[in-house]
Amino acid sequence: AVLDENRLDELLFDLELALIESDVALEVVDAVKADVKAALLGRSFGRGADLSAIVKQALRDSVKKVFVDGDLLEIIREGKRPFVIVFVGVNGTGKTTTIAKVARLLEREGFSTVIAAADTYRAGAIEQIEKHASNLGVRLIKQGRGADSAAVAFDAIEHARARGLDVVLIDTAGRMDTNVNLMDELKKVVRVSRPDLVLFVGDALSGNAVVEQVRTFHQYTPIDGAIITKADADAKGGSAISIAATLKRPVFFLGTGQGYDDLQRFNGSWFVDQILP
Amino acid sequence: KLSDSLTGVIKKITRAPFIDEKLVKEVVRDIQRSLLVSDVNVRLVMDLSKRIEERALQQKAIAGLTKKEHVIKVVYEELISLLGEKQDYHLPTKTRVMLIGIQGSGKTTTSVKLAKFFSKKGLRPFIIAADTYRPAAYDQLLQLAEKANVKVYGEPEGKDPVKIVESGLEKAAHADAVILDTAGRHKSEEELFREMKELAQRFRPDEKLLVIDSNLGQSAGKQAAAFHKAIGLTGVVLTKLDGSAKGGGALSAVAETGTKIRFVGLGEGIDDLEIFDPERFVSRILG
Ligand SMILES: Nc1nc2c(ncn2[C@@H]2O[C@H](COP(=O)(O)OP(=O)(O)OP(=O)(O)O)[C@@H](O)[C@H]2O)c(=O)[nH]1
Ligand SMILES: Nc1nc2c(ncn2[C@@H]2O[C@H](COP(=O)(O)OP(=O)(O)OP(=O)(O)O)[C@@H](O)[C@H]2O)c(=O)[nH]1
Ligand SMILES: [Mg+2]
Ligand SMILES: [Mg+2]
Repeated sequence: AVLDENRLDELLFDLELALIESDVALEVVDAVKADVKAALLGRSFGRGADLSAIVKQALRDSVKKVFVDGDLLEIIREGKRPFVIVFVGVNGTGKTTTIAKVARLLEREGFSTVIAAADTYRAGAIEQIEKHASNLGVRLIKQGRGADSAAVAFDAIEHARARGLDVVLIDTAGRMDTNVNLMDELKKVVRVSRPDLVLFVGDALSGNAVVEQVRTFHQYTPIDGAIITKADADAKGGSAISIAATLKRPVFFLGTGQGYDDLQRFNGSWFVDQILP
Repeated sequence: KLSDSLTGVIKKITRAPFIDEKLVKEVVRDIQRSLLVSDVNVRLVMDLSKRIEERALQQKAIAGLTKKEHVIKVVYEELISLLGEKQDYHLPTKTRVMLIGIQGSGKTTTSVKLAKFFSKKGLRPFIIAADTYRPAAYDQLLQLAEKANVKVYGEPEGKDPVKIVESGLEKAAHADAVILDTAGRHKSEEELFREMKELAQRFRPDEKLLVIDSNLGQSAGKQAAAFHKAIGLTGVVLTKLDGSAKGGGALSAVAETGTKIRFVGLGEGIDDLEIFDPERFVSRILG
């Protein structure tokens, strides 16, 4: 029997719903569906074929293709010194906490690390990351609240260079992609720090807005990868798929809690199997 | 892009010489997409679509409206009916407001915005800083509160939020509006939910407001329901509506808790708080 469009749409409907309910952005669902249709439409299957299983597997494969593999530790190992990473994203997604987790991981892997308190804007931001740095025993470079964010970043990089440290982690203020002034400021921070990686920190709980956010951030400063936080909050985390599909760069880690060890290496295949079991 | 999609829908309706079943179905499908892109819950979108379709096809259009204008009107009305009319925040002479919500949703910032709102209305505010987990949570609140000229009680090294609430209530004896800022938590963190219940018992709030990030997607309904089941919510504050997110998740939060959205956050500043306007909210979703 030849698989026609109506039958295929029928078989895809519930799966589409599962993706949308898992917070995969609508345009990403459309793209994945188009991919499956291109692969299966007009093909003929034997009479005993389990069409719904075939379609489901095709959809799984199509979603898995969205992910680019990447090993952050390897990239850092082979990178220049000091290796500079800037963390960016909208307000409250977990950038500062994620930097603390990454610092813990790097120290454990034998990399010497310095953190730049370059969120010079938000109330309590410097104090927050200062406490993390002190808990971790990691050096922090800061200036006063209201200082030039790019200057703090530059300061930290110079410090790392002078002391032969391996990695500089730069915290930035959360900002809305709709705020042109703040997006311009971010562009300047990145231009001054000339980082090896700019990582977008996204929230596993967020929905469709991530697509536009990632696109806009990427326009202002090329994004090299992402970390998805709050994966412990019982959300399917489809935003990871939306971000990966939009960026075409690796999702390096999942944040799975508020502790320093709550960071696990992202596995796209396992992730998709959770959403489409 | 969202407004393009609905302009497309309007063009379809206004260019069509008369409305028929096929056109209505097409219009509904376009509206479904607008709703889903705004993070409205999938089940809610399905229910809404069925009702919109039935009303559009069966109801007689109101005199003076073309059948086409009737369809658009139906969509608006269905969404507004979920949210209720715009209502000024009912101000008592004394009140205790507890803020709860998921990590990073905007509770601490909102507590100061609310304090400023209350003081503009002639109520003397006081904030109790009961987040004992987040590093420098007290510093953050102090710095924000200083701008709003509002008193704060907190214990920078404090480990017991219940004790902080008790001491805070004593210090807040002369205040009219006492606001309790709490640590972020989500429904899978049982211990934190237990703590939240205990805080609610000690604080005895008149208002329990769930602070929701407008970026929150399809899990909004389930999370709101869990908070509601734990301590009973009296309202919702929807933050970060100054960003790209449309806040459609808030519709489920309202549906699951039988409460209303009281305020919206439109920025990081202490003045960036407004009374919720359902018509503006819906127009933004429908583009
Ligand atoms: N449950 C959970 N909470 C997290 C995770 N990552 C961060 N958080 C919490 O989310 C809240 C916000 O984290 P921050 O690190 O301050 O977020 P941010 O992006 O730096 O925020 P801004 O700088 O204000 O934009 C804090 O309460 C964190 O503890 C995670 O993986 N799981
Ligand atoms: N643009 C914008 N940012 C907001 C709004 N409300 C809060 N924020 C920002 O969102 C981030 C998180 O706000 P917080 O007040 O720390 O959130 P919280 O819920 O107290 O976080 P936890 O205590 O860690 O759970 C901060 O960067 C705030 O400045 C808003 O309405 N618009
Ligand atoms: Mg931060
Ligand atoms: Mg807080």
